Amino acid sequence: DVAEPLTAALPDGPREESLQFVSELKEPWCSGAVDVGAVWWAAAGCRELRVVTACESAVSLWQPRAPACWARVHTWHLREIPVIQIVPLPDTCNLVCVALGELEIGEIRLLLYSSDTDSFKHSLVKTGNIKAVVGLKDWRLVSSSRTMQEQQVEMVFLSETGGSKDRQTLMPPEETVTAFAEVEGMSEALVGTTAGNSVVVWNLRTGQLLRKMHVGYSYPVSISHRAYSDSGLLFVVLSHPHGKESEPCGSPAFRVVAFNPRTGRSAPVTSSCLPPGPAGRRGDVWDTAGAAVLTSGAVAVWDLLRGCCTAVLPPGPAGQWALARWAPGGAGLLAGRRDGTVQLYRY
Amino acid sequence: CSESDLGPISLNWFEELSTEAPP
Repeated sequence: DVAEPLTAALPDGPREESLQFVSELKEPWCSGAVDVGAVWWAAAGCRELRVVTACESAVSLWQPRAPACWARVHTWHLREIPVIQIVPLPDTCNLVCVALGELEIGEIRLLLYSSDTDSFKHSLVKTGNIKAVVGLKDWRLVSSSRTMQEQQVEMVFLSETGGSKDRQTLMPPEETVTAFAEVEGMSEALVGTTAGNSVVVWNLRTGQLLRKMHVGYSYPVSISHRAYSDSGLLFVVLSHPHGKESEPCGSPAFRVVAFNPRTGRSAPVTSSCLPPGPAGRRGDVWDTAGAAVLTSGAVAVWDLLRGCCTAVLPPGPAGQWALARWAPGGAGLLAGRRDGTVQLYRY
Repeated sequence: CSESDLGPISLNWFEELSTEAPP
C-alpha cells in the first residue's frame, strides 16, 4: 500500500523486476539492529560474499549456505561502547570495520580472523571525537576528528593483521568535515562536504587541500556519497538528510552536482526526488544507484544519472525497513529491519 | 551545463591545483 502511491507519482514508475528477492537471514536475539553490510571473505581457498549485521553490543558474520540460507560464523561482542555504524572497506577481504560511540563516533575498530592464533579478534585503529569516516580502496581509512582547538583529518593505511602500517595527515578546512567520498577512477583524490555546505577536494598523496567550493545556499545541508571525474568536471553525488520539499517534484533524496574544480563554480545535473509526502533518511550509493529508507518504512532505489526512481521495496506485514545498504561488487541491496531481519535483493 | 556556466575547464585540474595549492 506504500509502493502503489509512490509508483503512481513517479514519472516513469519503478520497474518491479529491478529488485529480485534472493535470501533472508534473522539475528534471533537482536532487537535493535543498527547497521548491515557485506564483505568479501576468503577461507579454505574460496572467496565469497558474507553478510555482516550489527547490533549495539555485537557484530555477526554470516556465511551463505545453499539454498538461500545464511549461517552465523562468528559474533564479536563489543560491550563497552555501542556500535553505531559498519564502515565499508572497498576491495578488502576478511576485514570488517565498525564505528562505535554514543552521539558521535568515539572509536573505530577492525574485526578480523587471525590465522596466526586461529581466532577471531578486534583491534583499535582510531579514537577521538570523530565526525566522519570513509573506507577507501587500497586498504585506506580517512577520518575527521575535532578537539576544542582544531580539526584533524587523517588517512590510516590498514594492515591485513588489523593494525595500521602508516598514517598521513590531510590539511583540514576551517569548517567541520561532515562526510567523505572517494572519487571514482582517481585513487589520489578525495572529496568531502563541510558543515558550511561546501565541497572540498584533497590530494591524498601530498595531503594538500586543493579546493573548497560552495554547494549553494539553495540546497539544504549536504552529505557527499561519491564522486566521478569526467571531462575536467567533478560530479558529486549529494544527499540531504534534513531536506525539505524544495522542488516541484517533491523532496530531493539525491542530487548530482557538477563542479569545475578550476573555477569553483557548480551546476545542478540531476535531482532524484521523492513524490510529495514521504521524507527520506540518509541513503547509500553504489556506482550510479542510490538507495534510501523513507520515513514510511519503504526502501526506494534511484538511477542517479537519470534522476528517476527504479524500484520501491514496500514495508511488509512483518514491519518497516530501517536500513538499506549496497553489497560490494554489484552483489545487490541489503534491506534490514530493527528486529534483526535482513533480506538480500539482486538489482 | 555548459562551459559558460562553469568557466574554463581543464582536463588536468588535479595536477594543476596540486602544483598551485600550498604544500
